[in-house]
Amino acid sequence: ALGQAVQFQEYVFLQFLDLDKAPSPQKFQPVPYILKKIFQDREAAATTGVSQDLCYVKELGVRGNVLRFLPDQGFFLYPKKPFQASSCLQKLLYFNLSAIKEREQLTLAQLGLDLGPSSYYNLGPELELALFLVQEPHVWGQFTPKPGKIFALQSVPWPQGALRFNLLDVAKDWNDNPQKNFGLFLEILVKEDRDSGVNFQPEDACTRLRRSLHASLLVVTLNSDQCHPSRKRR
Amino acid sequence: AAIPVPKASCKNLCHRHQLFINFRDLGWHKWIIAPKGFMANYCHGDCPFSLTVSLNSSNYAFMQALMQAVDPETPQAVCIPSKLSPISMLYQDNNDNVILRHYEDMVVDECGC
Repeated sequence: ALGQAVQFQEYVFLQFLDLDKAPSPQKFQPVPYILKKIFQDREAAATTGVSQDLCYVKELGVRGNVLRFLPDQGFFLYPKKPFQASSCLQKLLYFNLSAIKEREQLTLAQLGLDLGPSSYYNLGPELELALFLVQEPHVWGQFTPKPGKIFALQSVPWPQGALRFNLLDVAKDWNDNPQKNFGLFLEILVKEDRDSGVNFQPEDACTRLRRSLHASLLVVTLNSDQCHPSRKRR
Repeated sequence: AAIPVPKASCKNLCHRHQLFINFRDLGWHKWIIAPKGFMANYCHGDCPFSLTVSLNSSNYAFMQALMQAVDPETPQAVCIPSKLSPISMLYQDNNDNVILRHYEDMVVDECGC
């Protein structure tokens, strides 16, 4: 009976944490730098007794009290007939937003793409990254991007290192209409620069890029139950 | 009428005690990344009428302690947290999301009657 009582109490507290039950992850995910920094800053402020506004993330300049780092659950595409001859990499990016509760308001959705430390030198300057919104459902594994099914969001010439994209409107739409979340289509194009004199091996470079590419979505939400707009700091 | 004043030794008076919450003891270390635990503290001790003024007491505690002195069947004023502070928690859910949240009222900074 005591064990059941403890379990019940734990369940009630976990609901307070917005968890249905205690998670049991198989392995810990790496903690991104920004979350680590915010955590350490808040701990330092608590230690020194500095008053904090828990509903404002000053490091990101947005209101919010829950920060989630969502891993990409998509996959690489290996079309038999490449989308374009110069296509180096194609990937479907997919982020599961189901953890966001109804009463949470999205205030930031930032896509992070890390191409790896040596992307510029490996691929040369003639690199272009294109990001599309997938607008129609497709059969997994048989995805063929066609005009009309994807909507161009952004194009970045000469990308390198870590890139950030503001996807707040897109994420709000996905959150309001989960059935419309078909993910994003990412393509990296390479133009071979024969005049540069660089001994360029696109296949090797693209293989390395596939290995080093890392995508994630940082989402900040504001829970109105915990952050009242009229509440004044004492 | 003179009110009998119960004697209370200093160590039994309402004050903050240390309580470290170790997430490993709760089995929560499997999903909480940081912190490993935190000093939550707790309040415990007597709130005798004679000291309700000096023990960071509320007006209500003073009145209750006064009534208790007159009528012993009235329960004594209780020792409770009077100032709490938040902590931040980094944890992982079942979708492999890494989450940072701030929770209010997790650490007892001060106690009172």
